[in-house]
Amino acid sequence: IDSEDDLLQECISSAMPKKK
Amino acid sequence: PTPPYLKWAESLHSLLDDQDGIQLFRTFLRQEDCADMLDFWFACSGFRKLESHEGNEEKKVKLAKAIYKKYILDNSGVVSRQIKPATKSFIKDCIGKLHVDPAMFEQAQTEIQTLMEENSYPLFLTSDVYLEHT
Repeated sequence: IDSEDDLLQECISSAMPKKK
Repeated sequence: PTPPYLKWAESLHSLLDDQDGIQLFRTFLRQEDCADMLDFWFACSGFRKLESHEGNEEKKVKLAKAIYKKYILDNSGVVSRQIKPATKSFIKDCIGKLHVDPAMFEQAQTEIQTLMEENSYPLFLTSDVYLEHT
């Protein structure tokens, strides 16, 4: 479960814009 | 220069292109109990990014399953309730056949995006959260 959540979190973060 | 909060009012896309804008929009959506819509939207974008890389099939399948389980499987969830039954069936089929298609979440993402554009986003621009920030 944890690793699934981590994977999901990583995926969401990867789509976020980078700090300007 | 245009202050960021004015840019956020131009379009949903401008808002979602700015970290601070996303954070404030999330605060608003949390109050409305629908922050999952935003996370789902980004998860779909992240999935598509992963799809454009070669290899890593196992990771893609695992991620597709994780997105499905968290946002779509439970019909009472805020994301699941807004996605058309046909769209959900399509995603379920892809997962069942272990066929992770780059486009498998695209329709669902569009449906959620339309809803945010027509509903949550205009509400956000007149919300206390946004107005206090400005």
